[in-house]
Amino acid sequence: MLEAKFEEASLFKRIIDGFKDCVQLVNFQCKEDGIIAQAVDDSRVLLVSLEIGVEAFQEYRCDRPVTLGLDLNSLSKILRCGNNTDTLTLIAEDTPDHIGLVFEDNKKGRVAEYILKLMDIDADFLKIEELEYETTISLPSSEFSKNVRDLSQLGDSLSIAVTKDNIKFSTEGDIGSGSVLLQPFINMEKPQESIKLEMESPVDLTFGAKYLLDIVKGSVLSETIGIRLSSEAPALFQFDLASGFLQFFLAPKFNE
Amino acid sequence: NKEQTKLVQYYVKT
Repeated sequence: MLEAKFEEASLFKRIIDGFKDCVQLVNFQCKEDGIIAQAVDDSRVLLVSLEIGVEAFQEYRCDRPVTLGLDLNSLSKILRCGNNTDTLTLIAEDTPDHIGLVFEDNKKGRVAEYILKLMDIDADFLKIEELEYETTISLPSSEFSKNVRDLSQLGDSLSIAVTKDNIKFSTEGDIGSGSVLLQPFINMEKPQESIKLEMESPVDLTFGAKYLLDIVKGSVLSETIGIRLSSEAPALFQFDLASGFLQFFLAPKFNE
Repeated sequence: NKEQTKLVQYYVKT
């Protein structure tokens, strides 16, 4: 039996909104210590990895591991029915063919119950080794989103180059080119507005802009984004939750 | 022109 209650439905809505546009069918694995999910987009270039820790819930109970195969389009339809400030409880039996979603507005005594049929999803689980990344940066997710959205108007590839002094986003396309240079700084009063850079060796990687446009949707979850880059591996883009995270692993483009 | 790589080149299916 799974009973997972969010204090506010808005958290689960934002989590799903953060990645529903790049993957549709996702297995959510519920265990004693929380919920994890992993899915790869149809082009096999972008991998989403979600972890929601027990502390993210107001109440959490999962007697034995249960897998919920969810169609995120369908799930979103139901999530739109709940108000942001409602509590949301996910309920499933041990071998479920459906999941229950209960929205409650305790002030009004309003209870809304929905049932969503589960899917049998045959998905590979990719094993991601703990990687040695050459560079770790952290910046406001709004700054990252703006750069990706601005530059992707000009080109379908976007480069991220990091040296010890700065981070450069750039693109080139048919109508012209553009770049944004950022320097690390610490904002003591508003730490979330800081730009941090840790570098072992410089990296310069190119990514498909369309995938980065999917990744920036995770910005609804966190004011900051952590980006880890290595010349030998997919980049990791991470949004932290109060308990857990939403990660995107993106395969780079290389010269033929 | 740059070629898009795929995740399976890096990760192992389990």
